[in-house]
Amino acid sequence: QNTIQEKTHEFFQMCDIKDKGYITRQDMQRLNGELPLSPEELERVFDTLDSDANGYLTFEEFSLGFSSFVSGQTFP
Amino acid sequence: DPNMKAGAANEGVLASFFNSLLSKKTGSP
Repeated sequence: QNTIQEKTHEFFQMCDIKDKGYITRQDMQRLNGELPLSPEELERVFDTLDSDANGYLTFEEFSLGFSSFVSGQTFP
Repeated sequence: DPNMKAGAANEGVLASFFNSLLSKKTGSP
């Protein structure tokens, strides 16, 4: 559980480049060059994780998405 | 059900996203 929390935090910080405490659509688009996902796919990831659709992805929302991913997968 | 299909597609793209983050962090594909 701690490992998952640590990973969630690491990933959130990778996206939240300026350490704002939330991730914007622009932050997500910036990952385009770093991750093998198209801008459309990154947009879809953002929309899926941003459960209240306010345009800001909080750590809680991000964490929820990551938890559901982990629970549906075999974690290495 | 189109909603279920969209949900499955979103799960797929989320899995790709988190898998990519994991690979990036560990340095393995």
